[in-house]
Amino acid sequence: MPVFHTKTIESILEPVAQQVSRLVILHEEAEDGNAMPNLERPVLAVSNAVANLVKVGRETINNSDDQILRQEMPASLQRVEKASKLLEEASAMLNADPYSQPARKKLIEGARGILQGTSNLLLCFDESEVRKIIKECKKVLDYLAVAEVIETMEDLVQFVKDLSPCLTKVSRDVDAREKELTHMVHREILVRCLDSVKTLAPILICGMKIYVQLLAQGKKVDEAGENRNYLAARMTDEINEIIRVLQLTTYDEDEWD
Amino acid sequence: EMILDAAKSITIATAALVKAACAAQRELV
Repeated sequence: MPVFHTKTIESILEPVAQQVSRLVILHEEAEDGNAMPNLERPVLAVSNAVANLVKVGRETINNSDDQILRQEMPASLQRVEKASKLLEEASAMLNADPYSQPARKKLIEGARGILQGTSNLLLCFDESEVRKIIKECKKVLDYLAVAEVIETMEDLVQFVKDLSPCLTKVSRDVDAREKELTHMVHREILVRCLDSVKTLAPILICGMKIYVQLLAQGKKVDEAGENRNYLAARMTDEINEIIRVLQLTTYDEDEWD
Repeated sequence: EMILDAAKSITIATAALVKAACAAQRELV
């Protein structure tokens, strides 16, 4: 069962999560009662890394036009900064007393805080990246919504010109996202939906062309219109399913049944 | 993305710190 929903987040957090768990277990089993070594240097390395993350994080916030990211990311940065301070305090306390129990608690609290804060930050960033893909998906939905008002060949050519780059981007982004996910069921749904969209797109265009040609010839267009609408609706459903799955981050037990 | 690299640096540094704390305990227990 995957704990982290993307491979990138997993590769960043898993090693530290394992180490923190070990420390917590040692503490809970009261096997950490011996003298602690001098932790000044590793704590300084964490402090420097945190200072860099805060700098890079603020730049990301300032350069982003995603209001949700701008609103949520500062709290994650503060959490990491606060945790870093706890580690510095723990190190100072352990220097004075290598057997200090409050220092050990601070060390654990700090390490957990770094893990939690970094996790929140990565999730915040990841959700923002997902929103970018969803924005592209919604552009495709907007184009599909106007498929039924296309009545001339000129409009159809423009429709294809507008839709094609959007579909290409969605296809590329969803394909890359699918490869990033750790959850196999979510990956499979994205692959299936994307394949359907790729298959349906040329059929829809063909259906629209038939409708436009029949209309130009003054022939009956009821069936051609129904066919076109059905294909547009199918594509809309597939894109909506992609949007739904892109937003899933938690493990859903039922989906494995 | 730079933010991912920065986050990675933190977790590597924190893992090293915690590992040092754990290792010292195990040696002495």
